[in-house]
Amino acid sequence: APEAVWCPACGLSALAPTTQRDALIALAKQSILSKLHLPARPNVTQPMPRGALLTALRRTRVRPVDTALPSGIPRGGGGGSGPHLRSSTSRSVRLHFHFARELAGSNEILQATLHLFWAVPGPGTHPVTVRLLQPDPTGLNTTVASETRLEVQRDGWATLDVGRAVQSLFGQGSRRLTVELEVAEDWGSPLLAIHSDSHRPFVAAQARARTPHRVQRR
Amino acid sequence: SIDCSGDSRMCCRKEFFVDFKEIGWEDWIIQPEGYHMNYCAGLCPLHMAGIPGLAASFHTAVLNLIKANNADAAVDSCCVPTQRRPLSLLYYDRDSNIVKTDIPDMIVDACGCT
Repeated sequence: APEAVWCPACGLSALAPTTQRDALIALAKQSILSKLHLPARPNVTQPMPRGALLTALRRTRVRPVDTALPSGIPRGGGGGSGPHLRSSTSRSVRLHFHFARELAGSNEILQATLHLFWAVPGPGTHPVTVRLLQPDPTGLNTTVASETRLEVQRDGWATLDVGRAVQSLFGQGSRRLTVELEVAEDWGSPLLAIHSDSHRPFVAAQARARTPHRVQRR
Repeated sequence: SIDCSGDSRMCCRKEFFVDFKEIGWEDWIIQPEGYHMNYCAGLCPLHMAGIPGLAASFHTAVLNLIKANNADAAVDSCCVPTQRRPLSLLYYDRDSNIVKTDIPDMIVDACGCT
């Protein structure tokens, strides 16, 4: 529109979303090819199997000092604040948050937020998958209640809304929220700072006592 | 800097991820899986001018300049990248060699008003 303030990226917003997407993808292709001084994308005749190639690359890359979690991690407290670490493999770690009985009792959870402090291993973007697990009806296994993929770029706190998951747990009579974090192989353990109290993951929940239903008399 | 969300009209950073598999490039680009082609968009009204990353001192200087030279003489400022980083690519070139290249300033991390 003539009165709109002109600037390079404003024109994009006037396009229909699909046209906008196509325009951006065409721009990305052209930008990468021109920066690589390629007239067109190369036609690879016999690519190596991707898995074998990535394994070989991992082997060639100097592995960072394994940042396995120190063994003496203090056990998490109750009250839904400190996590218990269990079954952590090199790629993933599980945090168990136990909520105090009085919170899980006759309260309505208004909101609940998971706070995680990331300590990234180096520059760039590090993908992390955060899964909220809940016990299945038998209570023997866990099922994935929700999965969120994050791109972590720098150290610092990140928050995730876990309100719905906590409400459904309480609805099932459970008082334990299990969070699984999965990272790429070469990240080691994502929550390096977990053993320092000031950076331990925690869940902040806001609840309201359920007022007994008042019967409205007409 | 601000990431664009919903209908924010002020200068902000729009995230846009190009998945190489979706565009059929995953056979020749080995790593990474995609390219964060973020870009800057939004309005830079005068009072926002000169705030790349909210540099207060520069902001004040610009405001004084505008007052000194009466506002309507000042040109519009624009929403541009203020922080960028390289895109590291591992790919097959035309001779099927595996090449690793870092292309500078390809990923926009932050936007601000000129």
